[in-house]
Amino acid sequence: YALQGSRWRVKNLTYKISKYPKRLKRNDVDAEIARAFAVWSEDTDLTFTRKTSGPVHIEIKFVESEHGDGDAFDGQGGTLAHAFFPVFGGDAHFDDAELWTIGSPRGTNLFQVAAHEFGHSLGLSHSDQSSALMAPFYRGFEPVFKLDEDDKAAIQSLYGRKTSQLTPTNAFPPTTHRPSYTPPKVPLDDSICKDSKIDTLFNSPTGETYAFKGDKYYKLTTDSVEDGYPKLISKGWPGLPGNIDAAFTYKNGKTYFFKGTQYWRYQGTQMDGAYPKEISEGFTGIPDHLDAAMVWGGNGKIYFFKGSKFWRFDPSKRPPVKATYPKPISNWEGVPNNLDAALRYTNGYTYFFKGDKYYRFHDARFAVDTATPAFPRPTAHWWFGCKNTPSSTVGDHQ
Amino acid sequence: AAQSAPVSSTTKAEIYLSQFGYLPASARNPENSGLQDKRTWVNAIQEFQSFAGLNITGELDEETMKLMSLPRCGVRDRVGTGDGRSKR
Repeated sequence: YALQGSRWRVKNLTYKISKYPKRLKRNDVDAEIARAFAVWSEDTDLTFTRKTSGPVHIEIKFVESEHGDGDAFDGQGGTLAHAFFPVFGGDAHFDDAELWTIGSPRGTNLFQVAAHEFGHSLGLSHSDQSSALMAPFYRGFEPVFKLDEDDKAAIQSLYGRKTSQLTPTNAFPPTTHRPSYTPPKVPLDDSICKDSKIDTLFNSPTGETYAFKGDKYYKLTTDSVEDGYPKLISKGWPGLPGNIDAAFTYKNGKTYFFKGTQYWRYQGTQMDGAYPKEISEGFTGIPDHLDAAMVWGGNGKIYFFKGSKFWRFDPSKRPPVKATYPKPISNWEGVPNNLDAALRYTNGYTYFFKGDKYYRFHDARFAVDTATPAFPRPTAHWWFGCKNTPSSTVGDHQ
Repeated sequence: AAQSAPVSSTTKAEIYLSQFGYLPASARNPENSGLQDKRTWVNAIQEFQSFAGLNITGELDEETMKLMSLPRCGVRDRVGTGDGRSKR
């Protein structure tokens, strides 16, 4: 990575969009811009609050050709956007001759370009790591976005690692007088090691993995729970209740949560409209009181599980659930009925969770994977990094 | 919308390299016939090729011009040289 040499002296930054793109809906742009800023909050204490008027740190504009800063845009293609480093004001300009899109391989993805430009607004220069967000070239639409270690190291070298409790960015009304409160610390407890049955597991759009249990959630690392967890679900996803039945993140970057007869849609950690809605309204053909849900890596479709049955939901089809469903879960060879959770993990494997155990599924063989130690394995050991818990269930008579 | 022209000539490459900090800003003005000495020109191309992960030939080859035509961010790759990006 490379740093320009300046940074903001404060970490709670404000921004406003003073000129919107002509082809997108304003609230969609607001959500994408917030999501792009949130990329830089994940690993630092930076917070970003949107204002609709008055002085802000970062002003955002969608403009064409010459637009007053002496650096004219060049029409579709070529230069997509540019931004000023903090010492030069931090503003970000986007070429509105581009076909800006959201969650689609068409055109130019607004979220990815905006997250890159805000890296400049925060003091990052271009990186020569082609996998880094701060590489100068647009790489095309990436449905599952994950900040590269190079980018994390860069932003943390300017603003330090994340220390605060999760303070969702843009969670406050758009004023600069934020209530001086810190969310109640939920004491880290190791109860998850004593009782590792979970309500659901899902990946965030930025590739983080979260486990929900009751009114708390755990952010997982590659082999355990991140320091400082569990935290309250209501703090991480304002407006979302506890005791969630199922959750998944779809390729549109939105995360769907299910409980009882209702569901919620989130863009990152912000509710994405007026929720909850009835499952029957948004997911016709899918039952209530689900056990588990996931997007299967084998075909990118959404699968719902309840009792001994499963349903396949394809939003691009009419009807989204074929009449041949539900089908028996026994089709997934070796996977038990009455699941707690299902997850397509960032390593590409599909996992099923039930009670204190989990199963790794071999998508090609369409059967539970064979490995040593065999599946099912204890969740506590392998997912939550619990010490003095067995790493295998061999000899377990349940 | 107008399409930005791909980099297909030495002149366009010179403007590109100057725009993104590999050549002095003067090269960006197509009106003046600012001469570049050979060494500066080759260095600039090598720097860009190294940054972009291309084979470092110092030649303005097809691979290099293809990469120069990709959509990208307008901020300079090499900052701190020349006028930087300043709000006047």
